[in-house]
Amino acid sequence: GTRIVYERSTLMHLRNSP
Amino acid sequence: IKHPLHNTWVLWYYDNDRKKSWAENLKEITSFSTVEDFWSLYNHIKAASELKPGSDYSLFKKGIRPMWEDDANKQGGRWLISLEKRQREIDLDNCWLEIMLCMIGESFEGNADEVNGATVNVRPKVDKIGLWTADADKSKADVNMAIGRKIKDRLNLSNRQQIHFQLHRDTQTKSGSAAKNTFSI
Repeated sequence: GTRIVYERSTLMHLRNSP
Repeated sequence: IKHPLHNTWVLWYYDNDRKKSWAENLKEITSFSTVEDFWSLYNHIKAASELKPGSDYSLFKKGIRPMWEDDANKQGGRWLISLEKRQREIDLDNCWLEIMLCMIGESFEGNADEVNGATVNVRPKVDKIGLWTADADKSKADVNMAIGRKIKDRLNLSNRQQIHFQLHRDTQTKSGSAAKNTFSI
């Protein structure tokens, strides 16, 4: 199956989203 | 819509209450399976550097308990990152967060399924972060080495700052304070 991968930058970007 | 994670993760907290048994002191805090829920948890709890010495945080895949005895850990080992007390203010929280981001983001490429979880031990002199892998058998040496290299890369550790891979069964039977290092990079 496909793996759901997140780059560090994406995770950090999502930190601030409301 | 929340961003789903590949795995569901559980955060544990170990409180060093001498009046209680080890198992009683290990508490499951909560689980999460989205990026947003990770951040709301992370932003809500004390940072590792704020914990009283003797305490641990552990983040493990759902279904795996943060202990050697768990079936998923029995044959495994850990990459050990040691941080001096003076590094606690500067490096501990950043290192622990980076390790968690590596795990929840499945950053270990083809080896992500070999990663079970990680623990941060806050101790009086030396804090320790351990990333636990499922199988420390010689046949998996390249897998465990690749995981170790990824850790060094993501933590920006120089060649001088070594991390060590230890089999859990060596850590359990260690004499004195230092367990045998199977690899060091």
